[in-house]
Amino acid sequence: KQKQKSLDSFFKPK
Amino acid sequence: MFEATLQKASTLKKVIEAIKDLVTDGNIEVSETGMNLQAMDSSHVSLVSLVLHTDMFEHFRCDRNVTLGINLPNFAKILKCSGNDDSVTLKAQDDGENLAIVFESEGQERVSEFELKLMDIDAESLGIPDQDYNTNVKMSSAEFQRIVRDMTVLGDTCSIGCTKEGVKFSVSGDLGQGNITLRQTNSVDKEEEAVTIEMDEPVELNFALRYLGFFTKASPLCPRVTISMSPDVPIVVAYNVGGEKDTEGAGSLSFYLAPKIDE
Repeated sequence: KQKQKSLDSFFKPK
Repeated sequence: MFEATLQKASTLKKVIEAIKDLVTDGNIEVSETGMNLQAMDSSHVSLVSLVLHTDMFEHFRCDRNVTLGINLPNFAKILKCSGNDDSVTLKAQDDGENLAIVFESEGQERVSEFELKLMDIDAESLGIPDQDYNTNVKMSSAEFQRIVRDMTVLGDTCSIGCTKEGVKFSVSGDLGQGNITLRQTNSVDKEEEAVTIEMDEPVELNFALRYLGFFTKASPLCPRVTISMSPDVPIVVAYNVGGEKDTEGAGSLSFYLAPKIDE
């Protein structure tokens, strides 16, 4: 089973 | 105030058409370097980054930085009113509530003026790490669109694997499975159809086809697409805007998509 990662874990707010 | 004229309204129309289904509301930041938009889709899985440099505009004036909060589907509706060879001029006052959009036909015998209500959009800007990718694949944007469409017939997740020999798209679902491999081809008759792969190490990642499908709506912008991947980071699907083939355009439309990982 695969889980969709969120972009929040890669790109942080400036 | 801000005022900018683009010789081809069709370029702006294609850009907005390409992102309006993924992102509903977005802030276009206007500064002396050009126009930028960065927005995530509502589920925070993908991100759109649009950069339009001043050199792609016939005329560009921006006295003070302005943020244009835009409902993209509504902007697209207005842009559809432009003729194929019309120019478009965008105008906004510093604290204005509207974006003025003027289309002019080539011979200037037809002028159409519209106003789009601007919105206050609360969106935080994200820092995208400036990184080198392990793998960069350049291919025909129409071919990429076709592959994504074909993969969608079989499932909702596509594996994209890349080796020096080629790039392989694989899918499996309830009715079966399929894969399409494109070999690296430097010597094809049509330059636009060439597949070029620059890579350090083989990489394979899984992505939601639904989002890749959204990204391919940008295909009319550019005959070439660049797909960049590194292990365990978002894929980048990038199109040049206002440029030719895969040469550096005066703008770019890049889509980022977080991978799916095994639980």
